[in-house]
Amino acid sequence: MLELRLVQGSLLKKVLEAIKDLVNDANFDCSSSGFSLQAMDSSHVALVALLLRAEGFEHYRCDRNTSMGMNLGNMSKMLKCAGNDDIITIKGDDGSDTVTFMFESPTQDKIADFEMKLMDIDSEHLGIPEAEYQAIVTMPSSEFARICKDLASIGDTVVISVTKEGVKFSTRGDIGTANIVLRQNTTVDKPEDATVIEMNEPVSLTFALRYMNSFTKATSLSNTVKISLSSELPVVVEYKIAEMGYVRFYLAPKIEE
Amino acid sequence: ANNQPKLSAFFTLK
Repeated sequence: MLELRLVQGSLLKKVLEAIKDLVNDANFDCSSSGFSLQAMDSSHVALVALLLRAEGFEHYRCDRNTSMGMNLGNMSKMLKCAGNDDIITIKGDDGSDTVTFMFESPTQDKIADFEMKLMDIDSEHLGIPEAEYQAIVTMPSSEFARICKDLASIGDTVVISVTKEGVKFSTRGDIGTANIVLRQNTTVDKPEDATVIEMNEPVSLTFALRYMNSFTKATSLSNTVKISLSSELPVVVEYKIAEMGYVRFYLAPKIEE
Repeated sequence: ANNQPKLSAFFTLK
């Protein structure tokens, strides 16, 4: 028996919009600690890791560890039927091949049940160890989205370089080149507008912009994004979900030809 | 695009 009641149902709607284009099918894992997911894109180049902690739900009941295979496109279709202010409850029974999403309007005058078929998914779980990163950049998520979108109109890849001067996003394509440098800026009115660069040593890595742009679909989940860089490791692009957890995207760097 | 490694080059399967 599983029953997870999320008052801020819009969070789940946003999570699905953030990940459904990157991953088609995924197993949602439910345990006493929370509701989570780890899945790779079909080419196994990028990975999404989601955590919604149990404490973030108004009511959280998960009698035993459960894995529910869902088609994210279908799940998104169902969640789009929930209002932005709706309370969403995820319900499942042991051994059942369906999951139910219940949507309640804030005034409780409309209650909807959507039952979705589950699927068997052979997913490969990767062990992701804690790592030291050479540089961690925290910046407004909207600025990161803007940069990725702008650069994708010029080139296919972005070189992200962190030095003590700042963080540089560069691309080149048939029509020319582009460089965008952000300097650390903590003298802002609102903390979420700050750009903070923590650098242990300079680092420069190349990534496919197609994936970076896909990650920015999570922009509405958080005002800030944290980009952790290390040579020898996939980049981590993390959007914190207030009070609840995170969506993290991992992307393997391209090797210079 | 053969200069794009997969994640399995960095992380091990559990």
